[in-house]
Amino acid sequence: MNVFRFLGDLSHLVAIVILLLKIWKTRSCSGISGRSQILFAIVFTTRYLDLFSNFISVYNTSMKIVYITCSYATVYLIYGKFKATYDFNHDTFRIEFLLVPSAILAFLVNHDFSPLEILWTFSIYLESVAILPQLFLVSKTGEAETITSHYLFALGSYRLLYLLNWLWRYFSQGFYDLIALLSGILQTVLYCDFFYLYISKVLKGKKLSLPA
Amino acid sequence: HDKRLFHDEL
Repeated sequence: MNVFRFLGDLSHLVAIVILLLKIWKTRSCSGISGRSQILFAIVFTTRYLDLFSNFISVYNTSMKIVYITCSYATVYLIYGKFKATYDFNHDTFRIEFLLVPSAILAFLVNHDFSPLEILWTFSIYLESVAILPQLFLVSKTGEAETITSHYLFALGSYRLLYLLNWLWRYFSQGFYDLIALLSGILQTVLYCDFFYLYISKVLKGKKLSLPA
Repeated sequence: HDKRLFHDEL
C-alpha cells in the first residue's frame, strides 16, 4: 500500500458517500444517472466475487463490503425510494453498448481464462466507461449541481491516483498490470474536460454548466 | 500462477 493508492481509495470512498448523502439528504436523485450507478454496482459485484474466498486484509475486505453496500443502496434509492425524482428523460445512454463490448473484450484479452479472472477483467473494462451515462446526462442537461460536480471530481481523482500508484509500484517493485493500467488511463481521460470545467468554474464558486 | 492474478487492489 502506498500513499497514492490509499488516497485513491479514500477519494473513491468519498465520492460514493457524497453521492449517497446527496440523494438521501435532498431526497432527490435529479442530475444523477441511474444507469451509471447500475454499471458501478455490476463492476463491484463482478470484481469482488472473491470477497469471502480470498482474504487479503481487513482493510481490503471492509472496503469491498462498503463499496458493494453503498452502490446497491444508491441504485435502490434512485430506482426505488426516490424514483419520482429520477430524470429518466435524459438518462438514456444505451448501457448495452458498454456491457457487451466489455464482456467480449474480457473473453479475448485477459490474464487467465478462468471465470473469476474473466469477471475481474470484465469489471475493469466496464469501470473504465461506466461514467459515460453520467457525463452524457450532464451534457444533455447542460449543467450539474455543485454537489454532483464534487462527486465526479472525487470519482475521477480516484483512478488518476491509481495511475500514480501503478507508476509507483512499477518503479518500486516492478509490478505492472497492462489491463488495469490501460483501462485506468481511458477512464481518467474521459474526465479530462470535466476536470477542466471543475477547476475553471466550480472552484471559483460558479455552477458547473457546459457551453450550450 | 504469477502474483498478478492475486489482485490485491480494490
